[in-house]
Amino acid sequence: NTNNFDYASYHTLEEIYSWMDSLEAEYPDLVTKIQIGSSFEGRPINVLKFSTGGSNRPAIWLDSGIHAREWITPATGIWSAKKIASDYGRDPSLTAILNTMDIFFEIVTNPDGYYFTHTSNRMWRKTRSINPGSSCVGVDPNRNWGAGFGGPGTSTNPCSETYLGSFEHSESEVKSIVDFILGHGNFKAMITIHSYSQMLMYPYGYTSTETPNQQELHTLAKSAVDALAALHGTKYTYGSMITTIYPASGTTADWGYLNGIKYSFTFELRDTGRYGFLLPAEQIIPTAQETWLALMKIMEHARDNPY
Amino acid sequence: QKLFVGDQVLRITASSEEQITLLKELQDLEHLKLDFWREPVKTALAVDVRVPFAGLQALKVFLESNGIQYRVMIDDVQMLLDEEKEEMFRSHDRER
Repeated sequence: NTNNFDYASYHTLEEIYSWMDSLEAEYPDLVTKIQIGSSFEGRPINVLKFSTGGSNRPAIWLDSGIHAREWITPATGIWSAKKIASDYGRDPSLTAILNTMDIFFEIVTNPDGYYFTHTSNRMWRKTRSINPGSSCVGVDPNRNWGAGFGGPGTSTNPCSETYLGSFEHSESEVKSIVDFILGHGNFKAMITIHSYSQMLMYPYGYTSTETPNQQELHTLAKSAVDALAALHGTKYTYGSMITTIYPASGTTADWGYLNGIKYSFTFELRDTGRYGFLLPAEQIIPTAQETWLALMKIMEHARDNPY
Repeated sequence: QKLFVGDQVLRITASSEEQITLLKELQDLEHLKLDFWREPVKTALAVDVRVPFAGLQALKVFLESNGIQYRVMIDDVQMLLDEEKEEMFRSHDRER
């Protein structure tokens, strides 16, 4: 039962997958679990679809947990997904979003890596795929997308944490999303959630060229981080990836934008400057609550500005 | 289960491009087994790096001898992991 689930604690992959089944069972008219692929080690890659009907409606993509050790991101994802389900019909703005758009939420984007952080190495970041000719395992799934693939900010060394992989979309965790989104064909927003630098960024990461939508994305990012800060005072920086953090090629947000999804963003959730990836569980709810306000700003904007 | 006893996370603040370059060179020294949580990019952004216990002294000497400022962000990674694990066990035991 998702009402009795402890949202203020970190959970194993098994618990999260079980929670997904519960959410689907409790909100059968709104939530459907879809398996869009399998991980390298054969785990299902699950997405929660929130839909009130209609076929191939414009859609919003959310994902968390692509870097395994960023536990706060799936924890925030779980809370947010429950919020979507429980607020539909109660919160007028969210209800209006779901009456015109579908939301797809991939809570654990890197299930093998997440499992590995619980069983073997809490600090693991990458996928768990084997690299031929190397004893080092895994690819950075946020360098593996077909968006400036192999450009600045990636490593060709399989032992590096930013190893890009042998070719674009080599990771089934990435390819599954690519195939799903391109197959769907009507995504209007794509938000990928990382931690822990307190940033909200839009494309590009692989080039310093500004996107044609720079002004709109910048204004939207500002309104999102303002909304976020209003709750607990958490200060985010915002801007294009390359100017705000560093050059990074082959990223999710750039791929989304280059494939026609204008409202493409990447979050870096809160950091107290003390814990990094080991954010205490007591901060899960405040993190999720403030993030939700920013997510809503972006989703509302996508709803109100069809293209 | 990999243990991180005595590993620290350092928050490094570079004050010049030269120092950024020195930090970038550290990334190539695989024997130190440094885990960059935030990579050296520009002076405005702090660098966070998890340092295995065995390499702590060497890295701190390197930073201090090059005048690069740092502070210990996490004193013992394993202690935090133990707390995290305890918290998860407590959560399991809690009555739903």
